[in-house]
Amino acid sequence: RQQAFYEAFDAVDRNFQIIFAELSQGDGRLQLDDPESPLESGLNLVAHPKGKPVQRLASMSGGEKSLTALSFIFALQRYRPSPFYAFDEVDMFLDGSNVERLAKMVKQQAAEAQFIVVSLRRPTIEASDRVIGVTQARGAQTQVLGVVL
Amino acid sequence: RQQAFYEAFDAVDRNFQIIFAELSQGDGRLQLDDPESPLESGLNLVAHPKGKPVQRLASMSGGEKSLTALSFIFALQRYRPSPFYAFDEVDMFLDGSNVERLAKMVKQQAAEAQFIVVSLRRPTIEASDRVIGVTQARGAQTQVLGVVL
Amino acid sequence: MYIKQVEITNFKSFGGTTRVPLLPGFTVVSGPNGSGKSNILDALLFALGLSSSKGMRADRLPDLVNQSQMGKGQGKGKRSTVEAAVTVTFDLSEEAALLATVSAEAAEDLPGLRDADGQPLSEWTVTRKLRVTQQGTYTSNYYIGGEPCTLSELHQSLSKLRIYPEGYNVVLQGDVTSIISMNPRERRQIVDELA
Amino acid sequence: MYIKQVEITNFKSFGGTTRVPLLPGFTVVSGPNGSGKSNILDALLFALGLSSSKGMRADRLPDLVNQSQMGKGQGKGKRSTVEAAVTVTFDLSEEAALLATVSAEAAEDLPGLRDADGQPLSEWTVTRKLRVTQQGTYTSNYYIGGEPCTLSELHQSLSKLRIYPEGYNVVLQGDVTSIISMNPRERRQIVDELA
Ligand SMILES: Nc1ncnc2c1ncn2[C@@H]1O[C@H](COP(=O)(O)OP(=O)(O)OP(=O)(O)O)[C@@H](O)[C@H]1O
Ligand SMILES: Nc1ncnc2c1ncn2[C@@H]1O[C@H](COP(=O)(O)OP(=O)(O)OP(=O)(O)O)[C@@H](O)[C@H]1O
Ligand SMILES: [Mg+2]
Ligand SMILES: [Mg+2]
Repeated sequence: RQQAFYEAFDAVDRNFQIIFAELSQGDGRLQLDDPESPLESGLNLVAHPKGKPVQRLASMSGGEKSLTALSFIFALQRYRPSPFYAFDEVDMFLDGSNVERLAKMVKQQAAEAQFIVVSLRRPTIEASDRVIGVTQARGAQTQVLGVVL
Repeated sequence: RQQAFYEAFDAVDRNFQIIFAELSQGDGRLQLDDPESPLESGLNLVAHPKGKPVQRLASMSGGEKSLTALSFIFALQRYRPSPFYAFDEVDMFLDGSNVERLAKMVKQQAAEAQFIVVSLRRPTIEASDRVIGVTQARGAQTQVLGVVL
Repeated sequence: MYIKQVEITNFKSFGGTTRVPLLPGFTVVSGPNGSGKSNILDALLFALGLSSSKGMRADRLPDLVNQSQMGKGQGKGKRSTVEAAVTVTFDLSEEAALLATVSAEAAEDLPGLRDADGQPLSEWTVTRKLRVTQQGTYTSNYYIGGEPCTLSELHQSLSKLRIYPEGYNVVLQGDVTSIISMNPRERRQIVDELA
Repeated sequence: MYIKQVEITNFKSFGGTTRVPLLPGFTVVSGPNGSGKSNILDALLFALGLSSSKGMRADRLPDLVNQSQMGKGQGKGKRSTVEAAVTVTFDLSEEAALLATVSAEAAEDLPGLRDADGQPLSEWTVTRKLRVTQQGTYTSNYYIGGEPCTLSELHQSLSKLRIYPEGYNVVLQGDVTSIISMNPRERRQIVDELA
């Protein structure tokens, strides 16, 4: 069991390092509190955003934390790829250029899997292949409007 | 003591109704679980966004919840006005037209008090009197750039 | 393989039947606050049995039925049960082309993937129906290609398509914040589950 | 009355001394993630004594000193204590014009609001200094107009300017979410505190 855990951990850690570097131009890695007994240990996300000293999640800014957490989620997904992904406003904490980098990454991945992404941010909408508009019609019912891009 | 509480509660409730109607074009009010013993009771934010049945906070969408919570914060502030206010990314959950309504309200209030608002959203930046740019300089130090509007 | 359509009937803010057509690649869903964007993802989780009612922001399953339907049940002897249903249609034309070269016995197919003559279909549908009586009791049933099945049969088939309940392929509103605020042990358990 | 300037020295991501000029009306602070926007608001809370170290996202007060300063302390016998300081300057020219018409005894002035001859000043400054020794012990002092004062004296003066610690006039990143997730009793307590 410990063997299986380490195999998953090492793969997810490698993914995390690649993805974090792509999204934030810094370095990041996963760290176990107690590598001797992994099945009891805690897992920390340690990152060092561009040009800054290494930090743990707690001392980062709102946007830095969310970019780190997103990289972790994507690292897990790459370990067990799936034919479709759905994201609900994962870009809300990010500044304009981080949203663009995230949208670019999703666009690249969309060549291999289907991505359904709920977003209110302009760079994400502009990077997509198409937009489905949703609105509240009479009597509070949801109406779906197709949009051709 | 109950007297003082009711005086504050009624004033905040009146403010909440006015502000929620302005921000979301629906109706909202504060409701005590147990009006008989206010000092033990819980306080609920009940709102009925435009064209929808009355709802409690729990069943609203992310943006509706944040608009309701914001209206409550503003209702508290109006009860005890202050010479300055500082907001940190309170517009991040809102769609474009809700951000515009919020920015308009802040602009109106800014005639009477100073507002310092951290934001990444375009409608808020466009409605402001001036923008202070902040960036990370060499060696991860914060640098403040004045911007004239 | 990709999701070709989600058909939503009387589920949350969707009254009547709404079809949401989908294509492969990168699709954005956008619209005002409260218009029903997250409810489309909830419909997907509901039909594929990937989430509890709490994960769909409802206290109990019956809260998922469209409110305006609930009112109808109390009419003069009108239908006393109301029903919400979601059907997800997957496009498997790529897989079907592959399957055509292998006989039915040799391949460990997905249920509902071949027609009566054993030819591979290019579509696969999953449906979930929730019926709520006036007293508030309810039944919830899953169907693959129109045939009833259990939740664990559905999960078995989905994992052949590489869709796993703990796979993190659906990231809901607020999941990013909860990763940030969970404690290190909980974060390690996520990797544990994948192993 | 409004805040005219915040001067930040060796506090969080501000190395050296940075002056942030402010004007009345609606000012937006914008910039990339992690650039130091929230740290400006933390500097304001720090100087006016409106928040604990936890509210400024630090475990202990010494974590608020700029990291690159901490390194300097360990150098070859270099200065062994490091210092972070924030000064907030309020513009009271409107109030001063009013005060000029009243004699010093009659008015219950703010400390530091009149000069040696009793004439009203048009500026009021509040400073907080945090000194951390190499061993990690620290001292933190408040000053009004350059004169040392206690936190409760500062709060008394601030409440005359209608700035209250529980007043909700500073809404930090995440406060909106915490209002949503707190339980109804906690929400009622907020109104209680104001009463
Ligand atoms: N004592 C310190 N010394 C040096 N840097 C620090 C110190 N404390 C915090 N920081 C750094 O300040 C940065 C955070 O700044 P802040 O939270 O103000 O960002 P922000 O501009 O609000 O970003 P966001 O848009 O993501 O909210 C972090 O990268 C953090 O590491
Ligand atoms: N059973 C139901 N019947 C009718 N309406 C419902 C039901 N359940 C939820 N709703 C409504 O659906 C709306 C929420 O939709 P949803 O959460 O999908 O919004 P959203 O588009 O994601 O908004 P946001 O951008 O704010 O996240 C709410 O207004 C809620 O009241
Ligand atoms: Mg939503
Ligand atoms: Mg911030």
